[in-house]
Amino acid sequence: MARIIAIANQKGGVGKTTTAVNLAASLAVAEKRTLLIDMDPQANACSGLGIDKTSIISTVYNVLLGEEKASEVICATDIEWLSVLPSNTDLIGAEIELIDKEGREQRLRRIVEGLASSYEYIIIDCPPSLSLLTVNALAAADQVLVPLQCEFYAMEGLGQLMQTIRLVQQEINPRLKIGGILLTMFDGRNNICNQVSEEIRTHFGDKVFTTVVPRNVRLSEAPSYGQPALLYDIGSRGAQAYLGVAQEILEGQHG
Amino acid sequence: MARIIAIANQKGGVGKTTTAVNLAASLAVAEKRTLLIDMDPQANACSGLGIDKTSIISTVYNVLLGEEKASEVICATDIEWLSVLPSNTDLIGAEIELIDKEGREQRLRRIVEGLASSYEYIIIDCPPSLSLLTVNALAAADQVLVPLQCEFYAMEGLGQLMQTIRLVQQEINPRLKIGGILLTMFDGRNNICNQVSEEIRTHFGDKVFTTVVPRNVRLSEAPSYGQPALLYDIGSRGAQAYLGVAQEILEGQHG
Ligand SMILES: Nc1ncnc2c1ncn2[C@@H]1O[C@H](COP(=O)(O)OP(=O)(O)OP(=O)(O)O)[C@@H](O)[C@H]1O
Ligand SMILES: Nc1ncnc2c1ncn2[C@@H]1O[C@H](COP(=O)(O)OP(=O)(O)OP(=O)(O)O)[C@@H](O)[C@H]1O
Ligand SMILES: [Mg+2]
Ligand SMILES: [Mg+2]
Repeated sequence: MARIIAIANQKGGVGKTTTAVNLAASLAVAEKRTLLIDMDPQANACSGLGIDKTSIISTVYNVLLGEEKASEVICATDIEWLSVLPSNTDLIGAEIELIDKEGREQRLRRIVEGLASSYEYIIIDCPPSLSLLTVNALAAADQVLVPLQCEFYAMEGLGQLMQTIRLVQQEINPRLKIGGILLTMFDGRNNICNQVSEEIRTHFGDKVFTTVVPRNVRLSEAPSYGQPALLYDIGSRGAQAYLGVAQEILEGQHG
Repeated sequence: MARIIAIANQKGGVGKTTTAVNLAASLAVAEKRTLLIDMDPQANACSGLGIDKTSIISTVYNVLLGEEKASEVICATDIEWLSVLPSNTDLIGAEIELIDKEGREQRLRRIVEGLASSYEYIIIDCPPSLSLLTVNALAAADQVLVPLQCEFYAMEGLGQLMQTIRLVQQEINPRLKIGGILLTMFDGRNNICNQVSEEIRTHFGDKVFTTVVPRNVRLSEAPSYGQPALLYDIGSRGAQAYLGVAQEILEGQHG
């Protein structure tokens, strides 16, 4: 059965998509059948994996509304063991269209249950909000991986995120665990980074990934070539960090 | 009458709040009566200006639902000519609660019309999405200032943002103009930054602010002291850049 990991944080620009894309690619090169679900209308995860958005006809939006089967919509990537359930801006409409539908929070969960036997890992990239799309991802997941930028505004939002996770655990998905907090865009020369890192490790203990993702320009260049960092520049500190994150997950240290 | 500027971009973490806080502070020190409206449930603009969130009872949420008057909810800041209409996480609920209300997109506009005679500038910080809260801000504004991080994913979203602005201009607010595109977190040593900057200037011409905001650690440190950069470290490149942005707006070069 697949392990289902939601990559969530309502704070914008903290590295959710970069983590989803590079973690999924790292698991795939370890020959684990992996599916990346893009639940963000920006569809950055699709372009980060080189999917031509103009060639996409149906997306997770059509699957959520019951118009298409997920298996018909899933597309391949340049990496053998990695597939993507794509999104596009239609997904903006899903929030409003699902408002008065039965079980609106559990739609993705039912879809994922139907896919779980075909994959070993399912990674879900979330948009920067705590709205219905993110709640759907948390309802479908076994664990949530929280990318955390070591900055003041990003720290501020952590309490709210934890509260939302607790609410989902109580009301919708009791098996949801906090898989881990991943420090991203880390720059050791920056005071705030070191302060935040200390505070987080004190508060969350071994829930914090040992691997820290450094600020590394290769991670921001790779998407413009439609590649994860391990294809763009395997020797870069960014690519190596995400291989380390995948290793920690494969060894069962998290979640 | 006040000039109303929405700071919008659905891409997360591009410097919307940093721009809203530091621009509003720069206008206030030029002795322009300025109001900052925080339309983001994360309420980062409030903490960036040192507002104690635990002491806030009513927010823009209560004003949007018609429960409170804006003038009763607006609070002072450490800067004489700067006030804030605060937000908090209640605002997450506004999206759903306003769905079936009359004129749901124009609620903020009506509130702002009632305030316009008391201020010279009204700055609206938006959340990282194109949902009802951002549409309300675009409906209320005379111009939209788009902070743009010079990175691939941020560039990808620009087309969608321009489309949404055009839609709002056609359907809801014909007077809305694109006030300008502001390059943020700029690092001249980074290839992508230079490529993006060239592309944007070719495409948008003099709509692009002459001032470019560099990546500057003082901008990310200042919020942890509840201060805009010009109070935290007036000599920093970050504080100086935002004084330059304010200057361009005061001289009428934008919008
Ligand atoms: N470790 C890193 N080093 C350098 N750049 C990074 C790193 N991680 C992410 N980036 C870049 O920072 C920007 C923000 O990252 P990303 O888009 O992955 O965040 P996000 O949380 O998915 O954003 P959103 O909230 O909009 O979904 C992107 O341009 C990305 O390329
Ligand atoms: N020019 C800059 N140099 C260095 N750090 C910056 C700069 N501008 C913003 N930051 C930092 O980058 C992070 C993202 O900026 P900010 O929160 O203002 O973006 P945002 O677009 O408002 O994010 P969101 O989409 O979550 O609302 C913050 O931690 C901020 O302190
Ligand atoms: Mg993303
Ligand atoms: Mg913000």
